[in-house]
Amino acid sequence: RILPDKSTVITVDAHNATWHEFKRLLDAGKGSHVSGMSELKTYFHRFGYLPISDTNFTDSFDTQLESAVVLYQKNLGLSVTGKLDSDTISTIMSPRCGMSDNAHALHTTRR
Amino acid sequence: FVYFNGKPRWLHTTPMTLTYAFSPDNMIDYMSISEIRSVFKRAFSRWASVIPVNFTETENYLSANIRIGFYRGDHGDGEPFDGVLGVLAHAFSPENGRLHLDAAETWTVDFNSVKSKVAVDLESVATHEIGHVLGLAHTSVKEAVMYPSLSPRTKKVDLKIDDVEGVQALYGSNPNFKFSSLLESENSSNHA
Repeated sequence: RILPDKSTVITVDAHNATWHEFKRLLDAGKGSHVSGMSELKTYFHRFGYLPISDTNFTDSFDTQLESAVVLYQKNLGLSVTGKLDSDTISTIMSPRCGMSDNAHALHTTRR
Repeated sequence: FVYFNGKPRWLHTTPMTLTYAFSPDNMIDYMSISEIRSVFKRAFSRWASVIPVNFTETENYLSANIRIGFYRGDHGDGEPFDGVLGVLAHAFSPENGRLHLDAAETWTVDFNSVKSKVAVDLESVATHEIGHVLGLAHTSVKEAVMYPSLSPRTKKVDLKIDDVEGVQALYGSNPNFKFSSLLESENSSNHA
């Protein structure tokens, strides 16, 4: 039996399967309520954007999430819209380093 | 560039030598150890070319300053890996020295021979994580090595001005390093 080449077996998108679901949140902004928003909050909490002790997140795009999105967009060099635009969603879905983005105290700019 | 809280750095005497070793029990089997050693040697040498720090491989894993390994899922440091893509690797700030890569990734050094859509360039991730080991946190400069995300089948191994200025502010400059060469290479890549 001829087995398919390894490269043809893998059908995973070029983004993480877990984070792939964030695609459905495209264009969501403050006040919206979309199933799966709580997972995005978990993502932001993990990477240092939602420093909330209560991790029982809801699916509402609330003020805290908006602040997290703005901070994320600033930290990742994206246009700051406060919304889940395509650039932001695409960056969120990209594979990344597991270090938190908010373990820093000193932001320094080039002279 | 950005530093961790408290701006931690390695405090060895100058000229500084940091040793690194690979975990004898936590490696991947589809890349040879010599291939992995070459990848990390190149990654360390990039940082060593800009700061007065030497990196030397040692066989003694437990006593090495920097300890490198490939791990799956929950591996005991409170930062479990998540399978294919997602989180690729993580490292700890100075002077912890742990550098962990997600064993579930399709690591490669050659995209011509590995056709998987989810293949990840080991050298790019190694170079990024060494930056953390040295004391750099994530930058917002997309072109820089210390930017937090990396798409599959993408190579980003050359240090950019943001990376160099950040690490040199911690350790000083390698006397043989010339900023002009970096500017020239950035300009030529921008034109390309």
